[in-house]
Amino acid sequence: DKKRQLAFLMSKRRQKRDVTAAGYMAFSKDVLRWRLIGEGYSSQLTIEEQRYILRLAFRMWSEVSPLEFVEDTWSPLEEVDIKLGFGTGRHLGCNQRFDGTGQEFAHAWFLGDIHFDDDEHFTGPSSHSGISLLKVAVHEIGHVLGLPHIYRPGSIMQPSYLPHESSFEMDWMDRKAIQHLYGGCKGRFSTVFDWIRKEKRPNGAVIIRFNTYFMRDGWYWLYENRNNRTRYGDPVPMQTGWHGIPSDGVDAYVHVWSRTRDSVYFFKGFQFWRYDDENDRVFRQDPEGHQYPRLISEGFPGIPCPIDTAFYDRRDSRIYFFRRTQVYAFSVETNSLARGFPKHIRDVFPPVESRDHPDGSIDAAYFSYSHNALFLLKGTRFWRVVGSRDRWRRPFLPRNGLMPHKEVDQQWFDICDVHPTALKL
Amino acid sequence: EKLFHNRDHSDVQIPTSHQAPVIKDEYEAELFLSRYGFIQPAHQEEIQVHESIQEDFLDDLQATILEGASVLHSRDGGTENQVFVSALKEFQMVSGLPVTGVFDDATKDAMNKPRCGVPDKEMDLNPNDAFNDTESLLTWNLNQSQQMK
Repeated sequence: DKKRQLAFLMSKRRQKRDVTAAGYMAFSKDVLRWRLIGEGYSSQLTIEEQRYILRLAFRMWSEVSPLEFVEDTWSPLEEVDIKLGFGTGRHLGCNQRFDGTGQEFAHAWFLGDIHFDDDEHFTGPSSHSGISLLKVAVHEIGHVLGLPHIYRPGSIMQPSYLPHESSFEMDWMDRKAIQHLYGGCKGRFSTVFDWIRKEKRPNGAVIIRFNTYFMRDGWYWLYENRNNRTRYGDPVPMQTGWHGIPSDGVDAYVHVWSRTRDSVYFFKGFQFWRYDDENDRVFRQDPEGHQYPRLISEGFPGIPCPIDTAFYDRRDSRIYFFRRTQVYAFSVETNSLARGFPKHIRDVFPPVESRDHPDGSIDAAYFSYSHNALFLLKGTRFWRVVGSRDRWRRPFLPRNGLMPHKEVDQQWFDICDVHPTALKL
Repeated sequence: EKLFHNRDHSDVQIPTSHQAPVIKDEYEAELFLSRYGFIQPAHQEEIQVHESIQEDFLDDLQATILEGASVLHSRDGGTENQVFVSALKEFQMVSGLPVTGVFDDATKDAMNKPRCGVPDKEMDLNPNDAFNDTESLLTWNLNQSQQMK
């Protein structure tokens, strides 16, 4: 009877897992629930500290994989996917006894439980002594998700514990290991842009820097081009970094930048805002006396709303607005719609390969200073716009043509959602 | 409580009974290598039944496997010693140590370092049996227990 009962419980839990497309055993759902069980609290840290560290550990995996984790303190225990607890010696009904202080500090079971040896001196992230609970938790969660030990220096899945480093993060290979099991992170974006920063050196010289931002609904990521990843700890809620912008996101970002103009606009619905870089928030009233938010129809006569996206083309001083299959070119010099517009998107941006075209409803038009190229993003794909260098090498390419599409996550890596409850830890 | 005197508890004293046994000789090293999968147990019919096997097999399965491995080591010094040396070399290699095949001080230190309890290599109890799911494992152990009786 005991065997039958145990086998029944095991088979129920085994249903949570399936063979992935890659042929590996892994969780078969995207949102996993976890709980630090009440009888398994550590005697060394406060309960809140323990829960915070575990929330952070789960979030770190969420930031590099399509998995989301939510702390579940209310459901029946058998519905919780991953249970965690601290114990010493014989603990928590586990058949693998802990050995006391030293050597084994934790273990994890493939079906989802993680046990920490409370005879070890676990400490919080800010401590430089003891054993980092965060580091151990990230490691053990890796096992629960299906990763084995990895002997590569720098891997979070090394079996032996290395003392506190100033910070530890998931490196490229660890990310690819988990993505080999669960796939990469895909999704549409509301807008993508390079934000220009001007810094004045002591000698008076002005340095231009830029940062790349991806926005999706109410949160955003800073993308570090040189590191091929997002900033550690992202995504961040919109209101954290962009004050006065609608908290549920925007439709478009435009930076009008010429010798005589330097204005940044965010568009949402029927309105737009101008951003005050000096004070790091939107203008309530700009130096020209305009109050914000302002109607798009007032600021950009002839442009319909809502728009899908927009970008500023420095070559002809026009803002190109996209709405469904139409493109509207707006001259900032004359403050009016350019002659001949609107035009069909295929006419303005013809396909290089005839069947490979987004055909409208663009999510984001993004000029990248890093790539020195304009990209149109739609869904999980992007098309690069033919530039002058392309046409110099291959004159047969159409002007403003769209190169064959590629996948966004093969150009900009690891832009992953986290569970909404994990946005603020 | 665990005794301490400093404000930051940095001098907390761990009773000896709560300290993990230090690995200091080849026998304990062999247990370590077995525990973490560097030494695979022999086929089940070759594992000698040890007196400490109890009916509560879930609790002592680990001990059974380790004891079986240690019996394996001592039964035929030549062959089993090669198994031990081979496993030791593998551990040294993955740990970034000089691959000597000798249980030296560096290897001893590495074995005594804090580490995760998950085996580095899956233990294949019997290559001919599907021990990858717990149901089969439970069945095997129940049969063993009944056979002993």
